[in-house]
Amino acid sequence: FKLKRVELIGFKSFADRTRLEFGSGTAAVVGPNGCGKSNLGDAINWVLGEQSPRSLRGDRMADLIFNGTRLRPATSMAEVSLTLLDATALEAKHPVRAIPIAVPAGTTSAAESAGAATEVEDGDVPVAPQVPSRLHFRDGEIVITRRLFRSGESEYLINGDACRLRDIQDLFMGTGLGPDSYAIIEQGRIGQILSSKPSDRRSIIEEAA
Amino acid sequence: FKLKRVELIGFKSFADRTRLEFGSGTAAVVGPNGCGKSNLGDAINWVLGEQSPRSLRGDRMADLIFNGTRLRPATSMAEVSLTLLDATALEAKHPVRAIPIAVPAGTTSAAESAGAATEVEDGDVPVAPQVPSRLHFRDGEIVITRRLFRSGESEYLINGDACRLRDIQDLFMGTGLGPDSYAIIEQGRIGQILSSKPSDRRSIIEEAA
Amino acid sequence: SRRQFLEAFQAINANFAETFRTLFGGGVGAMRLSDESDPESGIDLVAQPPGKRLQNVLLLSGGEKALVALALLIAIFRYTPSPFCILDEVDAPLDDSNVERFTRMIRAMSQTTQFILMTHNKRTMEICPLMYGVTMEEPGVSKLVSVRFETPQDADELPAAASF
Amino acid sequence: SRRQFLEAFQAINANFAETFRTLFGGGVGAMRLSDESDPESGIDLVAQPPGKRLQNVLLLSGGEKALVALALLIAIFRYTPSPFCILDEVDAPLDDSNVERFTRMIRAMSQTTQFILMTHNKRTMEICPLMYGVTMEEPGVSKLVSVRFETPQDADELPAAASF
Ligand SMILES: Nc1ncnc2c1ncn2[C@@H]1O[C@H](COP(=O)(O)OP(=O)(O)OP(=O)(O)O)[C@@H](O)[C@H]1O
Ligand SMILES: Nc1ncnc2c1ncn2[C@@H]1O[C@H](COP(=O)(O)OP(=O)(O)OP(=O)(O)O)[C@@H](O)[C@H]1O
Ligand SMILES: [Mg+2]
Ligand SMILES: [Mg+2]
Repeated sequence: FKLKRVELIGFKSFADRTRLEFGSGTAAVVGPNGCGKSNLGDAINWVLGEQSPRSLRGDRMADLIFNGTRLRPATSMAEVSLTLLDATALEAKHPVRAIPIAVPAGTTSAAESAGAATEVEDGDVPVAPQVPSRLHFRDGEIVITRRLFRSGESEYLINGDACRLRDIQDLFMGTGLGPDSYAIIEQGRIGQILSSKPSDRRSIIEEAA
Repeated sequence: FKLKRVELIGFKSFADRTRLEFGSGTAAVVGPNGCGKSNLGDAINWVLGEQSPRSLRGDRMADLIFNGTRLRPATSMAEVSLTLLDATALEAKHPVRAIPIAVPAGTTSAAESAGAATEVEDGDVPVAPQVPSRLHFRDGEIVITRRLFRSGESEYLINGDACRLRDIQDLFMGTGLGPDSYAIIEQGRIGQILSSKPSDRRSIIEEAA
Repeated sequence: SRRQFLEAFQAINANFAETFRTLFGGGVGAMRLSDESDPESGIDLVAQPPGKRLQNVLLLSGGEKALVALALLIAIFRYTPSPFCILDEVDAPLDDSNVERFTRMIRAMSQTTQFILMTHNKRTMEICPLMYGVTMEEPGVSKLVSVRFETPQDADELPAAASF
Repeated sequence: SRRQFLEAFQAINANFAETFRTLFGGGVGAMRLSDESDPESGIDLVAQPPGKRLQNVLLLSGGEKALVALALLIAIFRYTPSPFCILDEVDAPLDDSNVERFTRMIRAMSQTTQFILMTHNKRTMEICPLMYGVTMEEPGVSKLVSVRFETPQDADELPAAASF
């Protein structure tokens, strides 16, 4: 994988749709205190599957949705998409689609729903996405999206298809990415590897093995 | 009180006798990573009565004694003295003496021993201090000293007289100084007041009251 | 006693509102009793940087958290001056404009409280009339090099031995 | 499996010894199994900066701890390259000469791993071909200003809007 793009809307202080393109070199993120740099790191940690609000510096998951300023109302959805480049294996597993569809929360993974008709459970109401997504899917790219609504519901999507958290975690198995990954060092936590328990250090090496 | 001088010998990386004089203005302590800046802060925290090795970034109290380098052997004692200026009350309580005497560990406070003969308990063996102390006591000054020996014994002294930890704590009651004082912010802990429990915050305000 | 606590709480709270405004250049900072009816109640902190909504202090950024903590500390010192105060690299998370506000505040407080600041930041060094350099010329052994200069511009003429 | 773990442990340990030497300019860094005879044993870290005695990692300074953690992280990356790595102000506790060594290491690793560095340090910005400025011109709302420059000296010509 190579990281190509991050897009966020309604996530913490990023009220408007914001897009960061990455090249192959190192990128610096700079700005005054409190402007939103660490919020970007939280967004990437969240879309990779982070489940604990505490690890995202909040009390509840709703703290992740833009909660307004003096001049702007709070929004009702937070969405983050990660576009990764991977010319190899992924093509076969997730056929690329042109338009993302909103699928009832809790459905099975994209690969399964592409093959067989899904059983509609009681109470499934399709939730229309808040904003028409401008994501485009190209060959060799994979786009992972996570949405959270004020109601507490959250959706995961791979290339526009609803999927489960497990599907996203499977994608990143063995690459060191994923929630609590050693590849994401949050602010003030660089010394944590040293003060953690010896058994925690072992699990970091096991993950890399 | 006003802080006038700090003297240390054998405390952490300060193998040789080192003296810092303070004037009335702000003092900066600068230097490369690992040179000993935070060790100075630990020394002041320790002489004010800090009992927990963990708060001094060690595992055991013996970690506070200089443990040698490739070219130097470890020392067997750590000593830190704090000289404070206070023209008022203190004069009456601790008569100023010319020379510090080594008193058996565990004796009563200086004021008591000056008045009445102390009962000698079993096994009291006077411990000669490692180095003849060059402390001079002047009017309006009070010198607090703490020593730790490899054997684990520690001594507290006020103006050269052996005393108990309680005596030092009594001196600083109500000034905000003392172990775990809000007036000493260790490296990396400035945000701790915010993440501590509401009841801990209350005890900080109670101490200041 | 309870009366003493409440008196201290109110006075420090008034100081905190002021030091918060000075360090953030505006906004609102306050202490609240978690439970007004409980005489032993804990204390919550609320902070609202200028232009932002009132939020849980956990959501603040690294630099904002350091400023709130410093504002509270100075508010306590204004009520019960402490003979001295040691701040070990508290300026590390701050950007240049917040270091400026921090050093201005320290300078104003240095009449009543003696500060000892461990720092790597040159702007912070500039406000200190006294500077101690700690070196390890002999590996593993700390030695002090003292430099006293009255006006900050002397800093440039620091003897080479003490330059870090 | 156990064999896989031991193989990874040994390879990463060899990397760690090397990255430690590079970041500290000498000395010894190593991982040790807390209990050799226990197949599920935890891992201890030993660090010995140049010229110092071998000590418990807790006694290291703030800057030294950051360097040890970075050395271990890079040692893991050399064994299992991760697609990208986010480091949020890890250079804050480092003095100038250690920032230099840190940025040299990142530059060397950027062939295999993509780094995203949140920083306030101008020396760190200089090694980044791409720089995103985050501003809050509208209070409470983050906006991005992107500046891409190929060679670091362009940094001085940053548009005023993005200067921080
Ligand atoms: N749900 C939310 N809605 C709106 N704003 C939010 C939300 N969550 C956090 N914020 C704001 O984001 C700001 C913190 O941003 P962040 O931690 O990214 O700053 P930073 O750029 O990393 O600063 P520093 O340099 O101090 O580390 C806070 O001031 C907070 O008010
Ligand atoms: N008992 C001891 N004997 C000898 N050296 C010690 C002892 N305890 C700690 N040290 C040394 O002191 C050093 C740490 O010093 P300190 O934490 O004061 O550095 P610092 O100047 O604050 O650095 P930084 O800028 O990184 O925070 C360590 O390298 C450690 O080896
Ligand atoms: Mg931050
Ligand atoms: Mg330090």
